[in-house]
Amino acid sequence: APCKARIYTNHWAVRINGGPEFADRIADKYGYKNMGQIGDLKDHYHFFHSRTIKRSTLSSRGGHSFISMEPKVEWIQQQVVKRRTKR
Amino acid sequence: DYKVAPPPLSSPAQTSPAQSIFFNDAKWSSMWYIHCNDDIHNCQSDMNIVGAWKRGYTGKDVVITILDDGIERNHPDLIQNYDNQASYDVNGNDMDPMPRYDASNENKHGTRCAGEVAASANNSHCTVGIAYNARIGGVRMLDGDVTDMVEAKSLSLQPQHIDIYSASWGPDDDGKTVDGPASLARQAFENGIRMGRKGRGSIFVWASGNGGRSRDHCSCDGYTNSIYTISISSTAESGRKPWYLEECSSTLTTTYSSGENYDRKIITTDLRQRCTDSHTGTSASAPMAAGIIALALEANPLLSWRDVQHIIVKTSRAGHLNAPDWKTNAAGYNVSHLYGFGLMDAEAMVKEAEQWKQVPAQHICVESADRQIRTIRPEHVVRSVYKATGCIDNSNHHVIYLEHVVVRITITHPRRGDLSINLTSPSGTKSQLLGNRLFDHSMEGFKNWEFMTTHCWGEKAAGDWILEIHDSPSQLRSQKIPGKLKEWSLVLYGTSVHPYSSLRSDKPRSAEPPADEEFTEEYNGLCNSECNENGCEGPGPHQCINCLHYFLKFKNNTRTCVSECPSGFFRDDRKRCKKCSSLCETCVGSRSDQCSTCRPGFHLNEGSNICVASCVDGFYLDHDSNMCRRCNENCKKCTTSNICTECKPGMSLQGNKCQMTCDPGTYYNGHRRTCELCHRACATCAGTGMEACNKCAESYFLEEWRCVSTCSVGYYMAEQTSDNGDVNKSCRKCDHSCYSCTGPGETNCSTCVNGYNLEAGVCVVSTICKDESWAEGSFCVLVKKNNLCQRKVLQQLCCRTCSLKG
Repeated sequence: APCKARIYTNHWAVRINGGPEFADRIADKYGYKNMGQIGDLKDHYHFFHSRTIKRSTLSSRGGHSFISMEPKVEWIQQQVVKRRTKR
Repeated sequence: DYKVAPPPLSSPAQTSPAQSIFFNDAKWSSMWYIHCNDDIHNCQSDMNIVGAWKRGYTGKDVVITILDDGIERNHPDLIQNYDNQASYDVNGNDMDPMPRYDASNENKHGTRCAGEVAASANNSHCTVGIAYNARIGGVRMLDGDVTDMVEAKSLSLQPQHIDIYSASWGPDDDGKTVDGPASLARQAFENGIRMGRKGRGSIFVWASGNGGRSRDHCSCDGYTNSIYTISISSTAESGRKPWYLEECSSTLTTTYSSGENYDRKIITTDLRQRCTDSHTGTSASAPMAAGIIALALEANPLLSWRDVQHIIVKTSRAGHLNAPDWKTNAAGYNVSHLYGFGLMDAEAMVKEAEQWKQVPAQHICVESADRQIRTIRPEHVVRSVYKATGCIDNSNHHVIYLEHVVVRITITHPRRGDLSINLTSPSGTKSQLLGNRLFDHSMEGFKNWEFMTTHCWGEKAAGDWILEIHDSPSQLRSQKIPGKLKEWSLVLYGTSVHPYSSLRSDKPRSAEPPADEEFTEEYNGLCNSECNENGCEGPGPHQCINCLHYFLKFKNNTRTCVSECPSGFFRDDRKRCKKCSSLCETCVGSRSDQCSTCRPGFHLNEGSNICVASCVDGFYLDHDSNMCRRCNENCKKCTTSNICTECKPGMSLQGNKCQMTCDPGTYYNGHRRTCELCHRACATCAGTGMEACNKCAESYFLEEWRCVSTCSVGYYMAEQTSDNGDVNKSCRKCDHSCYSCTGPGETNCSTCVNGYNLEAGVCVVSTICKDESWAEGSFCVLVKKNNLCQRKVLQQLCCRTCSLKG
């Protein structure tokens, strides 16, 4: 049977008010790499952290987690692998 | 048929409608779902794609992207239409969506989907796409970890450039998963419909679930369940339900795809520059639908995402699609859980698109939540009624005419698959929001899950909505702990003005994004008396929002409210006036055997309730009731209920009745229904006893009405010779003056009554008269003339006259 546990990745979606340059600074501060805006979603950025577990059944905790305390970080979500099937 | 050169890219098709189109693509003649309208292929319903082509629409200037495992952009049949700007590799984070090749060719899916949409025409290669002049791109996003972010990136790629996003994937169709888009993907949907295509809204086309064999239900897929996606179902060539198909109320429309192993499949481009005729499943239907929508967008680029859905609802047809639950909703649309509104019709869509007026702005009415906790007991039904107003108090959210209906439900339950949920609209349309799922043993229930139905499209929003939750415990359920309905609420999407009403003001088309205006025009005058409390849009009975009594629908899809159904119509349980059979004047149903009265010149047949021009054998016309009523038993023809004129075989007409024909010497006993023996004195008879003889037996003679062996006293044996020489003997009454006699007349007496003496065969009075009586004279003459001398008193009174001979 396929694994039903949530599988967390080392990618985050972050909503930061302040533009791309500010997002870059925030990403650097906490060890992330800003991969750019998520599609057409304004103020939403793709952050990647190379020093966290690539795939884990536990959500990632560490110094990088304090990014959520930043005042301009409105929302953050560690990405979870979803099972998607071609029909 | 003759070959016609394909239309050049920049101009519409040159062919006239009478000419058939021919392309030199290798598999062109095998594309059975395209060639429906010729005489060779025995096709029952056509998607009319060639019809749209002949009108000049081939998808030019429309951009479609396939969200999948990549696209082979250098495939000979795709290279001409490939659009780099409509493509991206999310998995590899670069611009090139070429698929990853391996021994199993597992990443062929996207290339197959792309070919259906926009494979080039008349290039000798493989197939022809539905929109063979459209621009086609691909997003490689399934060949890696699919996360919320990956989906959002894909769904929001170049929204001002890409018109249509086609997706043929989703959560597991294992019959036990409940999953859908997370926050980023949902945001991508909302951004897309709000701002994509320069404000007209991106078109998201989604393949419905493939989990038919797992008894899955596509309402548990949040992608197909979304109002922003057009959920596409599949049908086999025969019109039968494919084995993989799921059913749910969120499906909007259907295209052809594969069916059983012996059914034909879809032809398209394959990986490694090949061609395949084995593309299957709902995966094949979504790109086909995307191609058809592309044709409509070419016909009218200003169509909004909701206009496209309206056009699909209006033009899709049930055709020969086989489903047990086809129904007509109150707006007159045929809809089913397997196929939505039916098979797509490309030509009808482009025709509608050409003259389409944009629908009014969408209103969203979030009705109050019902938070009363209800226990869901095993093998019981929980029923909850909510009286929706359609947000009548808020003009910005007022919904009168429905589009999508969403129900948010929170349920706790020990076994989720045992639940089924139905929703009934105020107009009586029942949607199955959830069916039982045999393999879903989850204890998680539903947490504010949004179920969606399209089945109420066009209906009125206000009124009683009924939610029913059934708990059907499966044998696999160990605990019979009851579940609980914690909360449910309605979200009604639609408009406050009729979407196709001529009352709406016409706005000239513009290339600029339309402002978010409302076309609200309300009528404040008196409503017709046939309108109910929901009001009206004008003074006429055809402008009521809901009828007080019944409504009559016309062929042009308009309707009017009436107090009673007119002659020739009957009222059904939904207050509709429906047509009787043509010969009925009044009826209880539409069949020919459901007449109550007949049109002039016809008569109602008793028992069968059909109207006939003349009564058949066995029936007579009752003029008072104008009915053909049954003759009596055994009667073949009759004029009234008890006058028979012709009997059935084996019966004989006796008077006005038919009775069984019996042998001579027997008679028909009506009580015992058998032939019984006559009295021995009778040769033939009509009943029991010697009194019922019709003809006497041998050695018996007819005396008055009976047969006797010897003549009674007062009777003599008379002989009569018939015309054929037969001698008939019978007993006849003696003369009144004789007591007994040997022959007729007063001179053949053999004995006399008391007071008379026999003298030479004549009976004379034996009394010696005394003094002449005062009565002698005319009085006594009368006494003698009337044979009253036998009476003693008169004999004494008229002694002399009675003594005289003569």
